[in-house]
Amino acid sequence: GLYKIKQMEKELFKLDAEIEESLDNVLRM
Amino acid sequence: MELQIAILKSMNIFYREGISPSFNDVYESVKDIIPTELTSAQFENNMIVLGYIYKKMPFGRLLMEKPEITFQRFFYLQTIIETRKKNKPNIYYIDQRIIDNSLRFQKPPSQSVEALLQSTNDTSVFLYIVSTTTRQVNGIFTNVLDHANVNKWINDVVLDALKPKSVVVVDSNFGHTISRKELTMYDTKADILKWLKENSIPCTSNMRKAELFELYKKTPKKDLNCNFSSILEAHGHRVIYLPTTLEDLNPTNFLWNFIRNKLQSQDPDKPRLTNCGGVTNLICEL
Repeated sequence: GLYKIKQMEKELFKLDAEIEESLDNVLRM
Repeated sequence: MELQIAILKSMNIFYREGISPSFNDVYESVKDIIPTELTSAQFENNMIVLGYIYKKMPFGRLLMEKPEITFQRFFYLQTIIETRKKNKPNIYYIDQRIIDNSLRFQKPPSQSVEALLQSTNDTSVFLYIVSTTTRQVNGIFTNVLDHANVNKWINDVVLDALKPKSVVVVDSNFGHTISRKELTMYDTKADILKWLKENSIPCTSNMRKAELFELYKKTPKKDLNCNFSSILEAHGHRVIYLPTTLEDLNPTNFLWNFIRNKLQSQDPDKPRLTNCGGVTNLICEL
């Protein structure tokens, strides 16, 4: 259980960083 | 949480291509990532609950997550991930559950649970702290969930249980469930003085009751959260708040699923707290 939570935390963190970049691309349009 | 991750993945794909999707675009895209039984309308509602909005932009409307939710998530995840990297990190979770014969063990509603506890005799709240490292659980069953009780529990139990420089994770709405007893002019001077001191309002015992009550009246109550976090921080611990949209990242859910399953397996037709050894025993069993 805790292992899955740790994985999800890392996945979310990585995903958020990617979205921050891709959203900036849209906002610059 | 899987749905939430799938939504973020989908949003990322659209944004990378410079597209501002509609709710329905995301719905169709998410269905390719994970199977969902939600209708388009239910899905849209879920996204709204998660904080997605259409924001007016010079180029048109942009579907995006409210930045405050994104930022809250960032700070929570950054802290917890960094803490987990440490050698033997001391991470604790503070949580509360309603204990009654329904055996659903739900978290108390965001507003005060006072009315709920007063309306029935066989309902209480289990307030506890659990360590994910040592698996220790320290908790109390209480029928009065107010600031005084919570702060007493923090001072008498939690501070003893915590290892030095621990990180304590608490739900964002934890403070909202704790009721605050309002003082009146009929309370004693000692009670008013005690309240002012507990909330760090400068005053002395030489002051007259009228002056003290005036101070109480003038203190903005909305800023006075349950001060358990300042107590913990004063002892060198760090308190971080788990955003509402990340509740699935709280491992205490596993504990309650375990207890629910255990109760069901003992008496699947009519599980009752009294005929299965009680929740306390099950928690001890952990």
